[in-house]
This record gives sequence, C-alpha cells and structure tokens, in this order.
Amino acid sequence: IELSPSDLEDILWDLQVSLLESDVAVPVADELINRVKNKLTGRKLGLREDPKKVAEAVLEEAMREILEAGEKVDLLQVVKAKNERNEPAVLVFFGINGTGKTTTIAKLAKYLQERGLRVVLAASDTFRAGGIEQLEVHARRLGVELVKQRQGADAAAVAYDAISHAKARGFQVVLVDTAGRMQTDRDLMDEMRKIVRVTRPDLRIFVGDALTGNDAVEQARTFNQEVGIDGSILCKMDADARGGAALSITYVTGKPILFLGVGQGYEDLVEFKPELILKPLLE
Amino acid sequence: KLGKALHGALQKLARAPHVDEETVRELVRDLQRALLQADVNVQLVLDLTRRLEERLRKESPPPGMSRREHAVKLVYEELSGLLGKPSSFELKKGAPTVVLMVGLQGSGKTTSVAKLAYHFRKRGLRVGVVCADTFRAGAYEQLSQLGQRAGVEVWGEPGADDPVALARRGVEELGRRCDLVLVDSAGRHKEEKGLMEEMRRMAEAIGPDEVMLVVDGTLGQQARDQAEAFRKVTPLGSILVTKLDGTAKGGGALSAVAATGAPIKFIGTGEHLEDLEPFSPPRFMARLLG
Ligand SMILES: Nc1nc2c(ncn2[C@@H]2O[C@H](COP(=O)(O)OP(=O)(O)OP(=O)(O)O)[C@@H](O)[C@H]2O)c(=O)[nH]1
Ligand SMILES: Nc1nc2c(ncn2[C@@H]2O[C@H](COP(=O)(O)OP(=O)(O)OP(=O)(O)O)[C@@H](O)[C@H]2O)c(=O)[nH]1
Ligand SMILES: [Mg+2]
Ligand SMILES: [Mg+2]
Repeated sequence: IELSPSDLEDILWDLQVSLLESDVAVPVADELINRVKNKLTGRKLGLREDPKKVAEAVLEEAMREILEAGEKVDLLQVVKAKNERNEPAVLVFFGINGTGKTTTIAKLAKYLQERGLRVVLAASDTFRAGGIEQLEVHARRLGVELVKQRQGADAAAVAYDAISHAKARGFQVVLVDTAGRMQTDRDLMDEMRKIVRVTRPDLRIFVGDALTGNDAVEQARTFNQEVGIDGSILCKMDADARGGAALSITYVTGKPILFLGVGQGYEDLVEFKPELILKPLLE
Repeated sequence: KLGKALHGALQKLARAPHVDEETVRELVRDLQRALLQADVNVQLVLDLTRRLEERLRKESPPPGMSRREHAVKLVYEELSGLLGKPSSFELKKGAPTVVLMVGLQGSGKTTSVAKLAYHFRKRGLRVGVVCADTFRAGAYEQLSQLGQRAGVEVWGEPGADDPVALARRGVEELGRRCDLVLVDSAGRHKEEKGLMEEMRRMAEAIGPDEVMLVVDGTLGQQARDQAEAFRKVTPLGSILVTKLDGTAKGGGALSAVAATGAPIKFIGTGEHLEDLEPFSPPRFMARLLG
C-alpha cells in the first residue's frame, strides 16, 4: 500500500515538531523533512509496516547523513602528523560568550595528557575579567604549562608566545583560549582573524552551547565564513539538551562535531558519535 | 515598529483582494515561522497561532479599522499576553534590598550582577555584591575585578567551600552598610539535583527580596523546562535576558516568562558595565519578530 499525501503530511508534521522541539533550527528541520518526504513519496509500505516507524527510520537516516557528511577529523591524528614534522599542533578555540571554551580547553588538556602528550595552554582571553586567572587555576590543578601576559595584552601575541615556547621546549600541543565574542562584532572578528593568521592553527575549533536554539546556525555560519571552522565542540549536553544544535552546526559548516561536553568536571568530555545525538533527539 | 517577517506577512494580507481562509492561513504560517526562528517554545507557538487564526476568522474589525489593522492588533494582543504584566524593579524601603541571581551555566550572571551594581550605584545607592560562587575557577577574581570597576564593595571568601554559609555571611555584613546587596551564584541546570538543592538552601538562608533568573538570549527550546525547574525550587521575582546584542531574538526568554510568570525587568546588550537596559516590551517584540 502507498501512503496518501495527507497521511504523509500528518506524519511529516509530527516529525517536524519533534525536530523543532529538539532545537534543530527551522531551516535545517525544513531540509530534513524535505529529504524524508522525497524518500517516502511514492514508496510502497508492507501491510505490516507502521508508516510512522518507517518515517522515523528514514529521518534517522537523513540526520545521520548530515552528521557524517563532513570530512572525518581525528584530533589525535592531526596532532601526531604535526609532531612527526617536529612541530607542536596548534588548536585555536573560539565562539560566542559563555559557551564553554575555557572549561573545554581544560578538559581537552587532561584528555591529551592522559594520552602521553605534553600540552601548553595559551591565555589569549586578555579581555574578560578573570579570564587569565580562570585558565591559570585549571592549569595549576592539571599540572599543565600556561603561557600568559597581563590583561589587555595582544591576544595573538600571547598565542604566538605560547607556540614559540612549545617549539623551544618540545611540547606537542598548544591549546589557545580566546575571549568570547559575538559573531556580529566587526572588530572582534577582525581580531579572531588576526589570531588565526599569526598562529596558523592545525585546527580552528568552534565551541557552541548545546542549549542554543536557532542562533546556532547564525553563529556557525558567520564564524565559518569569517574565520573558518575545522570542527566543533558542543558543551552542556548534560543539561537535558536534545542536541539539535549539533545538526544545525554540522549542516551549516559541513565540518564534524569532535567532542561533546557533558559536565563541569575534567572528565566530562566525550568523543562525538552520531548515536549520542540521535538517541536524545528522537525521544 | 513591527519586525520584518511579520511586516511582510501583513503586507500580503493588505494586498489580498479579500481576506479569505487562505490569506489568514498564510499570515498565521508566516507568524509561526517567525516565532519558531526566534526560539519561542514550539507548543506555545502552536497554541498562540491556533488562537489567533480562530480570532481572525471569527472577530470582525471594529468600525473604522481596516482588516489589516485589526490583524496587527490581534497579533500584538496575543504576543503581549505572553509577556505578562510589565513590571519594574522595586527597591525596599527602610531596609537593604537583597537580590539573588541564579541561572544556567554561562548565562551571564556574574557580568549582570556587576552591571546592576553599576546601574544602581550611579543612581546614588550604596551597593554591595557577594560572590557566592565557590565552584567556578576564578569566580572571585572575575567578580572582584568587575566590582572594582563598578565602584562597589565585593564580599568574597576565596577558598571557602560552603556557598550557602558564605552567602549568609556576605548578606549580613554588607547589609549593614548597603541599600542593595546583589548575590552572585554558581551556574546550574535542572539535571544537577545537588546544585538545585543548594540554590534552595541559599535562598532560604538569605531570604532575598527578589530572585532574578538570568536567561541567555540564545537559549532555545530548553528555556521553558529549565525556567520551570528553577521556579519549583524557589519563587522567581524577575528575569534578566542577556546577549541581545548578538543575533538571537530572545524567544527562549519569552517562554521562560510564560512558564514562570516572572516578568523580564532588564536586558544585557554587551560585555561592558553600561550594557544594561530596563526592559521595553515593544522593542523586544519588534526584535523577536524579525
Ligand atoms: N553543565 C555543564 N557546564 C559546562 C560545560 N562546559 C562548560 N560549562 C560551564 O559553563 C560555564 C561557562 O564556561 P566557560 O568555560 O567559562 O565558557 P567560555 O566560553 O570560556 O566563556 P567566555 O570566555 O566568557 O566566553 C562554566 O560555569 C562552566 O563550568 C558542560 O559541558 N556542562
Ligand atoms: N555580548 C554579550 N556578552 C555577555 C553579556 N552578558 C554576559 N556576557 C558575557 O558572557 C560570558 C559569560 O558571562 P558570565 O557573567 O561569566 O556568566 P555566568 O552566568 O556568571 O557564568 P557561570 O558563573 O559560569 O555560570 C562572559 O564572556 C560575559 O562577558 C551580554 O549581554 N552581551
Ligand atoms: Mg573563556
Ligand atoms: Mg558566574
């Protein structure tokens, strides 16, 4: 039997609502529903098949396609390749205010240390009150080297300093923390471009908040256009986030999610797998 | 004054040869899309647009009002209904006013505490702030630097591990010489049961005149459930929406108001101390609608 157009519309509408309720941005949800519609139109269903279940399976497939569309990025592999050329890998983290950049850097430092890599942190948030001190506390607790200057110093200069230090002392990875910034702020986006130009990073990492709604598309698109994104990290997934932002960001950038932040502790960082998003999203 | 998206939708209505089912449905669909892209809670949007469609169909414009003007009026009524009664921040007479700031991680509490302190200090009040966030690395340094810039006294106990006792001590001490005491607390979300309980104990210990929920302007569909969870732990006096200087429309905040009944009193529009504005419903709505 074939689904009638009106039955299909009803099923698609329900799926669209659940996508939107899971924080998949409106245009991304539209795209997903269109793909499901194309796959289901004219499709014959077995007598025993539940059309709703079939549609959900097709939707899951469409979501997986988006999440796996980007080229694969293996962070450890990127580091290894750079180290083989006797150079430290440079990772620069950016995103809007309060998404979890500084905390993520601390978690990643621990993650890398546990894999035998020596890490240097660059305190390139030279603007925000307590920006340097926050990273300093994490560095001390983890026994990680930190390169800093005073508040108000040039962010790119601090990062460059950290990279020189890493090269001189044989450190394998440099993690560059930057100040939060709205993607609409001209001057701050210029500064970010300067940091990237000066540090020539191996990975430009966008850090987003999993609780963000439709703005995730705006942030990801503009940072990608203005700075370039090689991969993203989505924090605060433990806050009952449905993870729609992961789809929005991946769809807009074509680059993969590398990790998910799942708490405030140093251990709360997990390597990204589509299942981690697909499960809560379709709940 | 209306947002672009709604303006466009109403233009279509105005140009339509007659207002029929299809025109109304199209207006409602456009409005729905605008509200969803603004992060307003999905169920809220569906309920609102269902009600609106019904009213547009049933109610005829009063004499002298065009079909289009009537539609605008109904849309505005329905949306303002979501915002609840406008309400401004009230200071207590004869005793220090104590405000406890709570909210999700990274929403902008610490920065907003400093902005509020600066705002009221400029108006001649003696303001003190308490750093009751004993968890976050560098929390005291952050508030201390901001407080200094704002010209207010900062109470903090770096190294202390009981935030509730610290909050009580800070409020008691600053209350002796301040008209307004603002208490900054650690970020928390509804799944962190221990932290939600800590917030309950903190409110109980300091007896605030107002508990202000700080909501990130970029917050999506989780706004409603998170705000509700906060309200269940402690009554909320008001909401402060941050980061509206970016591209986010703040629909999440609207959902938080609808879920808690707490009015929005201030908005944050940047990282500097001056970037605080008292809430203006028409401006917020215009931004929300595109
Ligand atoms: N629950 C939870 N909280 C997180 C997570 N990641 C970060 N946080 C918290 O979010 C808040 C903000 O984190 P930061 O690391 O300061 O964020 P940031 O992006 O560096 O902020 P700015 O530098 O001010 O732009 C802190 O309270 C963190 O503990 C996460 O995965 N889960
Ligand atoms: N652009 C912009 N940034 C803001 C605004 N309010 C706060 N911020 C920034 O957002 C980031 C987080 O602000 P905080 O005050 O540290 O947030 P918080 O809620 O205290 O964070 P936790 O204590 O970790 O939960 C900082 O980079 C602030 O400068 C705002 O209105 N606009
Ligand atoms: Mg930071
Ligand atoms: Mg804080």
